Amino acid sequence: MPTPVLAIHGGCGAIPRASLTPETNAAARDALRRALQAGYALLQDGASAVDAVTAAVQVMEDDPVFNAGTGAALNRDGVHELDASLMDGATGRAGAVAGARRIRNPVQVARALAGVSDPLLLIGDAADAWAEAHGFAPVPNTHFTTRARQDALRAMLERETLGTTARATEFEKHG
Amino acid sequence: TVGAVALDAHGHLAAATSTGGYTAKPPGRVGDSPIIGAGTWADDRTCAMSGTGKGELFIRVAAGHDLHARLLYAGQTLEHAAQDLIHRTLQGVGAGLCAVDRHGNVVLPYNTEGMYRGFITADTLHVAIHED
Repeated sequence: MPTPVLAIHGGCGAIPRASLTPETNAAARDALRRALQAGYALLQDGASAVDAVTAAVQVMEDDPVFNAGTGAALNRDGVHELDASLMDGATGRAGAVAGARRIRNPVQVARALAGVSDPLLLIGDAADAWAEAHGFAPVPNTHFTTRARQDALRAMLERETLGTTARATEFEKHG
Repeated sequence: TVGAVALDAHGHLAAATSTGGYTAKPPGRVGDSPIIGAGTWADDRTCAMSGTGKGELFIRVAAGHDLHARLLYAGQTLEHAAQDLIHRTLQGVGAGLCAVDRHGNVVLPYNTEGMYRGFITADTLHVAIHED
């Protein structure tokens, strides 16, 4: 019997070491630990890898430290458009949503789509509508907004005006 | 972007990815995260992976399926395949991933200044941001 393993990432646009405050450092590490523990607790109880990755990603979606779910980046119109997917290695089944605006935890809907396998990928309003029709309560788009992401959008649009977009930091681009 | 990969006690693999894209992206832009075979992949014969970084490049090189194919057809180790994908194929663009193979080996390569990351086994919980 294999020994369960869970690995996660919270994005490669990490805050530069020189700009990382002790508070942000602690918050990020705490969120990573909680995500790992949430998923691994399921694995230790004999749950599936699908259950584990869903739980781990959901913790990070709900934490404003990361660019997913609450705390997601804003598009140039000031709107959150969320993408998510899940794939089950045992069956090859997969599910995904793109451009969703009202799904609180997109990974949960991706998982539900993997369960039906057709459709596999839904976009925009169709993704939101399918989620709501399958019992996922919608949230307003502003549910995902944080001050940091509003500041980042303002900074990026200003960089476009000034022609300095190429010098944007990973944090400005991806949070 | 956030992602997770797992190997369960039954020997099955899974991967999931979720993201808000990037700041000031054009409305309607779709990145690699929801594209199966680009930003997310899982196959019990090889590995599970979740990517983070410049999504357009992940799509163009079919990064997730590329990693899988290196293990399945070329017999590469997960470590070798993932490092080559991030540091050679995706060199010059911000990219990272987490992956686990069917034996339970974990890799967390990235080519940016830092990547929020971690892994957990029965006796280890490790989290990191930069090269620490």
